[in-house]
Amino acid sequence: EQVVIRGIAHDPDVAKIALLGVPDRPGVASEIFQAVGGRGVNVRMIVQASAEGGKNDVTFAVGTHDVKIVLPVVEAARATLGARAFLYDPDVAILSVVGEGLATSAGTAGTVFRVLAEADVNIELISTSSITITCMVRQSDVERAVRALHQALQLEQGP
Amino acid sequence: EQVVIRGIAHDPDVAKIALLGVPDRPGVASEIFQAVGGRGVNVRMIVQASAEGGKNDVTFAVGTHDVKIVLPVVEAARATLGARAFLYDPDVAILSVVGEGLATSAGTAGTVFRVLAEADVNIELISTSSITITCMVRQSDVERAVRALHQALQLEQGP
Ligand SMILES: C[C@@H](O)[C@H](N)C(=O)O
Ligand SMILES: C[C@@H](O)[C@H](N)C(=O)O
Repeated sequence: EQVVIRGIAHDPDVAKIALLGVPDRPGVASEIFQAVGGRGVNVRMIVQASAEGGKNDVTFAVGTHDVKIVLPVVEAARATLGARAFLYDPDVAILSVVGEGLATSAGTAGTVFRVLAEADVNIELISTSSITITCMVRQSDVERAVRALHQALQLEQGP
Repeated sequence: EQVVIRGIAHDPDVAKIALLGVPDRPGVASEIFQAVGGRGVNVRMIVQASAEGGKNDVTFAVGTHDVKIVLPVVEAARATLGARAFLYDPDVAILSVVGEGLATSAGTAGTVFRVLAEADVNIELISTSSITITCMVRQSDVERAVRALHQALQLEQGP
């Protein structure tokens, strides 16, 4: 099946925010992102892995310019939900490989991750679907990561 | 900015697999997904949140029919990487809301999560990008979740 890579996007002007130890029950993700969205903030990436012991962490990325709006919203959500803590890390970047048939291509995620590994880029967050492979990396690594991806994926796509 | 929702996709015939406690260093995601991809397995969703103490968990979904191929590959990766454990949960489903401008729409993720909350669907994993909002839920919840999303999103999009 044809894998079509439409493009590689990246943005160094983002920050990571996470709410740690939220209750794992319906309505929690809704509360957080309705509050954030209600302030007109665009959420660029959301990652939530499996809950443990009835608690989970919810991690997301927003544009650097939105941080001052989001932090008080997140602190309010933390208090309302009884979450243990929130985490804020501005020194990050996101990169995305967008295509069609990514999930039906057995190899694309492995290829993207191999290229990043060969460029000595540590992958901090991963969020994929059938259309997009999105990674969060250190801000200082993203340009090197994107150059490596352009080179490798171009070679594989042919002239 | 116009939010265009292209569709709602779902698949009840998936399983969740996770490698727990992998080392947080370049090459680990590459090792796992090159091995899985190398067996021709399509990875439907990958979620990885932040590492702690030099370790991380890597969670992904594959089609039910691919589980027998993937489990030995994952066990081999677990041993190679020195990961603490792997987790396998077949009783899950994935649903995706696909559109344009999702990340530039401040509200779409909150809306999707609100609709799921109102349908009393617990959201187990979340993976989003600018184009897709993907959630993993209990298999027994997915039909109700998808019906609720179709109803709610149709109303918001107008006639
Ligand atoms: C943690 C959060 O995602 C919760 N499970 C919810 O459904 O909202
Ligand atoms: C855990 C895994 O994603 C690792 N950080 C890597 O870069 O491969």
